[in-house]
Amino acid sequence: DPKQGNILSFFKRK
Amino acid sequence: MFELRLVQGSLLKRVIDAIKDLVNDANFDCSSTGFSLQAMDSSHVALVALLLRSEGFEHFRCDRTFSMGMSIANMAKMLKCASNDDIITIKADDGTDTVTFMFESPSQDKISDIEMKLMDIDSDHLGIPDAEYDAIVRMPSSEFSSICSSLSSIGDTVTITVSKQGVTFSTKGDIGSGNITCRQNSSTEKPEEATIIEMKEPVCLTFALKYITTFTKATSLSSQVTISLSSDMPVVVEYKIAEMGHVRYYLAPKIGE
Repeated sequence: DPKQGNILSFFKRK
Repeated sequence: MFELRLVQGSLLKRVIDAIKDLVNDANFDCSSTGFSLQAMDSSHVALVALLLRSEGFEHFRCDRTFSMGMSIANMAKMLKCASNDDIITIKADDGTDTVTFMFESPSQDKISDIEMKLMDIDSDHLGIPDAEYDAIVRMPSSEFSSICSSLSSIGDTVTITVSKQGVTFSTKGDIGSGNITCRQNSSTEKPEEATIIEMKEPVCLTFALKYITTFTKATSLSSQVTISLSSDMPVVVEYKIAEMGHVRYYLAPKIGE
């Protein structure tokens, strides 16, 4: 099954 | 000193209803620009960004930029004390650990004063890059909500495919599979009923339906929803709030096999 991505791997902390 | 007054109090109730199932606690950022929030769900799969611009309020005063940490569930409980046609005023003073909500009935014959404790919340802001999307779909928000709800009874994920044929929402589960295609329909006399698809590149992405369904709690905020998609990027599901701002949800896709 496809794995759920994590939002932190796309948008970095400021 | 921070004070805002919103004649259409039901709007705040609907905004909080639209985020309370996704976010537990959040810092509301108060500045001269407006009242905003950025928060992730506890598993860091989705992010919600809310903006209510100061111009949209009947009165808006914010002497200095600061954040108010609030439990969204507690805020929803407090807002239950407000009727839908109440005028809502939110007040906070520098250095206090409480926020006051005042609910006034339109005829001014009932006034409720509610005080809620603020929280210290450790949260970072994420930098959301301005992106060009491969495809942008605008469609009636009620239609999108109904599609998500229908597919949820069949499967756990939704695959959104945008092609020349239109936008297809598909799912697969133990009992079978389903797909629903919406074609561009801009000829309708009512703009709120239009479906408009802007496609630069065909795109196909899979998402967890439980999150997308949570986003549709914002349906009452806007007659149209905008779904922006790019390959291997989080989807943006946006509900505009007339004259005030928006609620935007970002959801990381399911990746690989």
